[in-house]
Amino acid sequence: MNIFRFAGDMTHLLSIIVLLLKINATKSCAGVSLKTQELYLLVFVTRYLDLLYSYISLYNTFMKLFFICSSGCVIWYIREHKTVSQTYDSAQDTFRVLFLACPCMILALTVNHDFTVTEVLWTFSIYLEAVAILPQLVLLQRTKNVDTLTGNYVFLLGGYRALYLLNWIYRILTEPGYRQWIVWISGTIQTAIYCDFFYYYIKSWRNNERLSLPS
Amino acid sequence: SSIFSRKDEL
Repeated sequence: MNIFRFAGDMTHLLSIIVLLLKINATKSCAGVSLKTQELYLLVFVTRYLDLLYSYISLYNTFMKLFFICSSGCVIWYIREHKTVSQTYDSAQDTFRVLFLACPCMILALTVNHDFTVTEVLWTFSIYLEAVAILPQLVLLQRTKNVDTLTGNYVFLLGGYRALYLLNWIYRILTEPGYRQWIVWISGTIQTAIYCDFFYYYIKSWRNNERLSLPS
Repeated sequence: SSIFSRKDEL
């Protein structure tokens, strides 16, 4: 474990807490894409299957359980909560997630470390996480005025990925033989997708104006 | 790389 990875995990944890706080405090999920949240739950469930058969550390196990439970909780809020579900804009959140999930599964079946069920599902989760934010970014472009907490949520998610890039550079420099091409390439693409958002987020922050992504 | 380092990231 290194400081970059720990900071990345904490930023990821914070992003989910910010999202839950926003939904719970405002009793609204306006601007939040249910599709992205469902994709994240799928990412966590397919990636953390090793919870069933291997133990790495208390930290590792706790964080995996937190990510699965918290994303399930966000989905419950958006789908079931009597007040919050009224504020979900399904007419705007129309990204065809199958166009993301199917290519990721096909790629996972062809490009993987090992052709076993858990390894293919793990690889699928790596590819899927790279594109899971797209429905959320598309929704932000459509809903003109993005509320601050939702903007912060996406910014923290991007920050967690950027910290993971630093973590990989650090591990390459300090751990001879450490190679994770699938994770590195997929994670770099994922972080690149945030660059556009980072630009508009920082611009709106410096001009002290509402965040709005050009459609 | 050992199985440990492969899957120790979240």
